[in-house]
Amino acid sequence: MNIFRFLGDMTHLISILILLLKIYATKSCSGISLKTQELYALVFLTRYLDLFTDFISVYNTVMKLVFIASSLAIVWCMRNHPLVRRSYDKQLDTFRHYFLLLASFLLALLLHEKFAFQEVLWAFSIYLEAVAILPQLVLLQRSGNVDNLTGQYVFFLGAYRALYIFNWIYRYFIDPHFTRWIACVSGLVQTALYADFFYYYFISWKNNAKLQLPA
Amino acid sequence: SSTREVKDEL
Repeated sequence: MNIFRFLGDMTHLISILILLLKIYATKSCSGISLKTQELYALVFLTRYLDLFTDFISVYNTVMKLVFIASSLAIVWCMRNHPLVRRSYDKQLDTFRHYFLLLASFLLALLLHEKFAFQEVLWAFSIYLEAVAILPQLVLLQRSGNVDNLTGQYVFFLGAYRALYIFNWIYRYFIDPHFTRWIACVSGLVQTALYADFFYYYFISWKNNAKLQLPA
Repeated sequence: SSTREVKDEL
């Protein structure tokens, strides 16, 4: 495992910890899209079916279990916790996420490494992860003001994607057998979706001002 | 396993 991959995993973990901290400390999920969180839970559940079939390393297994458990806990809190659910911006979280599910599934049926149950679901999880941030970005855009922890959450999530691209570039040169086109192309699309957010994040950071997205 | 390629990334 190279340094980019490891830092990518760590920023991914940090983003989830920031989200859990926000929900736990403020008992609020305002600014967070339940639809994006549900899509991520589905991404992890469909991709990590290999927990039952392949053992890669203790690190790999633990991280997978942490991602599954934390995403389910976040969805549960946003739906069921008496205080947290009241702060959910339901009227702003209107992105038609079923279209993302359908499109990802159809694409997975067409484009996969092998036509097998686990492989098709793996491709589905890759396509779905690439677009799962969209409801979250739309919600932020609609609310305009982004609170500090929500801004950090999306920033670290974007950093994770960017670091995975460096990881693939590194692997491409080091490991001549590394050709994972489905993951790499989807990853590029996914990272591109953050470009706009990153732009405004750095402007607010440079000016030492609150993060605001244009309407 | 031998039937599918192991995917080592998360």
